[in-house]
Amino acid sequence: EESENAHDEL
Amino acid sequence: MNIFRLAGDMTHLASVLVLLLKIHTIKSCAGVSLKTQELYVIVFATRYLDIFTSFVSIYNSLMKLIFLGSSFSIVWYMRYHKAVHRTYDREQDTFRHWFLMLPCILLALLIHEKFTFFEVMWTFSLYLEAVAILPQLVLLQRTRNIDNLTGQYIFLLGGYRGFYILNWIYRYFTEPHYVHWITWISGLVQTLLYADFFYYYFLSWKNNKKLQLPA
Repeated sequence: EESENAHDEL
Repeated sequence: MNIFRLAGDMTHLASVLVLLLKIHTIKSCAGVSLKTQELYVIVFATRYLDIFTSFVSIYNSLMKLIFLGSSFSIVWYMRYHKAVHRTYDREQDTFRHWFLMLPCILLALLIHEKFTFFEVMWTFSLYLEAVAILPQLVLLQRTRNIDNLTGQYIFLLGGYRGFYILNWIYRYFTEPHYVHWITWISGLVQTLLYADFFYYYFLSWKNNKKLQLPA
């Protein structure tokens, strides 16, 4: 889950 | 989405619009590094590989398309549009792509969060974005003749990075499990590269003088 939320940035 | 992230994205968008304005309406790319623009094409193409496979929001997908489309069109203009190409400082813009890309490829293969194709490409794009501005900064040093739009373009681009740092600090304190060292360190390196430029930009703004970098 941790690396998922980094990918919501551009 | 917090206010810092939005401000960062909007400054990024503004920087691209300023550059497109210069190229499209004035038909000039003087002082703009084609090397940096080509590196940005590679940055966005490798980072947004997931554009069709992972959906975050309409906002995100739209912005990805804008950044991909604008970077491709800027490179197209500089290479193939006759009037624009004529204004390109080819002799001064001599930075080698591979000199920046190779270390970033190696680093992404060695240091990443997960060893998957998408994740390594994503990490590579972070490292490359951190240094992609270097050919542009070198070109500025060499030409020293900086027009307002080019100065504003780089100022906005640096501003975008600054806002992203504030966004990370905000997210770190408001979201559990939000720890991304690779993104943070490469983002910090990228922002620091602008420090010198910012210093002279503010100096010229304060003294109401034309921006000039020291030799």
